[in-house]
Amino acid sequence: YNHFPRHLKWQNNNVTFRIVNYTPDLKKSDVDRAIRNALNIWSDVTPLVFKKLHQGNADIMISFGSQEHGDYNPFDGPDGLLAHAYPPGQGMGGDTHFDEDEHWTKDSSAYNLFIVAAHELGHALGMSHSADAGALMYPVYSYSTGYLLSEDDIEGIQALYGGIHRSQRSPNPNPRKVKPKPDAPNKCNPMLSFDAATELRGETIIFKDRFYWRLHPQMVEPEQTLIKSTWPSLPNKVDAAYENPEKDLVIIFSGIRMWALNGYSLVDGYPKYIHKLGLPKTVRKVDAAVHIGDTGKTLLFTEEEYWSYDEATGKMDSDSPRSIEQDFPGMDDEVDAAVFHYGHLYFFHEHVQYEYSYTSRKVMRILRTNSILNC
Amino acid sequence: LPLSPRDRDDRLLAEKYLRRFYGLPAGLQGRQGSPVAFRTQVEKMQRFFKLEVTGNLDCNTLEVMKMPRCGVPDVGE
Repeated sequence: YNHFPRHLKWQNNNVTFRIVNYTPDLKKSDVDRAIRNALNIWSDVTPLVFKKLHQGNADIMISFGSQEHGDYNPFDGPDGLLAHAYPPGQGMGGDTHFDEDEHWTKDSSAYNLFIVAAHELGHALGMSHSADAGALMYPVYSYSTGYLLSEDDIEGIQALYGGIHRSQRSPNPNPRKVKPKPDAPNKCNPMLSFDAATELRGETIIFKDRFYWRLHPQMVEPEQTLIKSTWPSLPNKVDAAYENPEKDLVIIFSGIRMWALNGYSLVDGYPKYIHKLGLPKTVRKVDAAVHIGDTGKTLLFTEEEYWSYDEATGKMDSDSPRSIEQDFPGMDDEVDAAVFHYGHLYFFHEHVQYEYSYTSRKVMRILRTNSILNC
Repeated sequence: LPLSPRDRDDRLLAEKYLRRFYGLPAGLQGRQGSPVAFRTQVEKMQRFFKLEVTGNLDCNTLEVMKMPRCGVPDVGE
């Protein structure tokens, strides 16, 4: 997290706000609720108390305007700049402006006013931008569901105003209310494990928590992105994934459901149940999946066993499930993720990666999981 | 080589982005600022977004610059 220089903050925990005008995109009550909920996000974790004024000058003056709107800091029409706010202080300090040329919504169909307001009001309280891609104070817009603040955000705002005083805590707090999102995983953490890994048209995609890393052969630095900022309808956690290059599809598994991607686009007709592949109903999760181009088979790993799915016939091989330990000597652990490169399988389990020769059926090398991320 | 129109647009977009969010000093009216300052600010932006720090306007960097975002600068006053 970052603060503004000199850690600018309101000197008094009672902060006033006023909504000066409204966007025609939403009902007035919807705007009121979005702003109030956005303020509550911050007051739930600090001693701050927000009081609404209906006239006169409030600490935080909230308004909608387009292009040049009175502060010599013009907006730029649709997209691009969505809103901005000023750090705590007299006059324009704390004031929060939304670009009226955007389309403001209550859902994910356009820019969600609640999410943008929560971010901007973070500025109005003294938070600057965070470099954590999963933080609310990250500068790029992304739609997300569930609790908005990450641990990084909460740490930052409490560094300015402190936490909630015991006397202020409500007698029966709603456990679902304050549930901070974990920080973005650090790719060079030596103990890093993966949730899933797959190829995608020559790139390698690695899933971990709410994020994925995208490795491109010509790019040294993997790019970390929120899953939902690319695929809003995918869940926040992926269990397994594989690419079937013949069909130009990537299949993504989460729980008992699976999705298909063609390139980066979700294929219609998904999600489907994983049992459509022939997995029994007792299988509730696929740990890892990998397509072996040489045989046309896709291996689906579940706990100590794996299933072999024949892509050409669309059927599971009759001798499935088989024992991982038996068919892959040396691999006596569960598999978190797997990819297939030039005749070698790469099994990932916790912080260890096994380079496995598929033809000679033996472990060739043992590496650290995140060596694939150039760590 | 002269810049292609597309490169010129990307350069202008990048300069505007870096001036607004990373404090790139404005060059003389209508003329480009110093290449060193430009490169330094590109690196600063790439470091902030955990992109590969190249100082060049590669496609990943331009892609982030074109994303919808908040209008508050990412660094400094």
